[in-house]
Amino acid sequence: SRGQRSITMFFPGG
Amino acid sequence: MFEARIAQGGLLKKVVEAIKDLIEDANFDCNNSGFSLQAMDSSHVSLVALSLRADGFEHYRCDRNVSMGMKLANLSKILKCAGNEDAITMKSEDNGDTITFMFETPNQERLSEFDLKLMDIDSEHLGIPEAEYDATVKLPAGEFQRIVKDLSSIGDTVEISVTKDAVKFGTTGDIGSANIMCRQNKSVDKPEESTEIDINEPVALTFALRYLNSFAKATPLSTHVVLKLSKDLPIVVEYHVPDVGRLGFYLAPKVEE
Repeated sequence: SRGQRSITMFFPGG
Repeated sequence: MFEARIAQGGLLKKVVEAIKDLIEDANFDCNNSGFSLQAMDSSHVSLVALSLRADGFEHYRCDRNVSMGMKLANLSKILKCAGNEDAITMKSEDNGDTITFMFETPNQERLSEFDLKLMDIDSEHLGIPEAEYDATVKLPAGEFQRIVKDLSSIGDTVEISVTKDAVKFGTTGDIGSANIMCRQNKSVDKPEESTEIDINEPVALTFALRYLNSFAKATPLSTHVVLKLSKDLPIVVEYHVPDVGRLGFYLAPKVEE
């Protein structure tokens, strides 16, 4: 199965 | 105080219609250079980034930076009361707890005023890094909308793969599978029908169709949509509004578990 990643994994908090 | 007037009020209506089902509430940030918004959907899978430049408005004044929290459903209710051809003026006092929307018909015979209560919204601001993408695809916005809609009737996810001269959208589901290929086509009589591919590296990534369908609600904003893809990075789905700004959506890829 395929998992959905969170967008926060890619863009750091600013 | 903040005050901005846009003659094509329909544009503002389209922007809000494009994002209101994806994000519940958001802070609209205004400063000297323009009007912007960044917000994640409630599952934190996608991110919306809107920017409307100050010079895209007929009149724009922002004495100090303000952040105005609004529930998108409420903003949509109010903007639905504006005609597509109306000019819209937004106005808010510094530290005010409302924003006023003024709608003016083109013949200036009807002037309406709506006040929307502002809210305090805690929002996490993410830094979107500047990136060089493996592949950039520019295709007619209506075409992209149709592709993601059609594929949704077969599967839940789409694999988007880009090579030098074509972009392919593929899905698989219980009833079967589907593949749609769009070839690069720069030299068309009608520029609004062109498909352009700019590639450094062939790339293939899988995304949830549900989100892409939601992004495609921005179709009325622009003739073209720009897709930017890099291995293991979120896809960027961008709608440019000439002379005014851009609405960008970022969607995290699916991964093999």
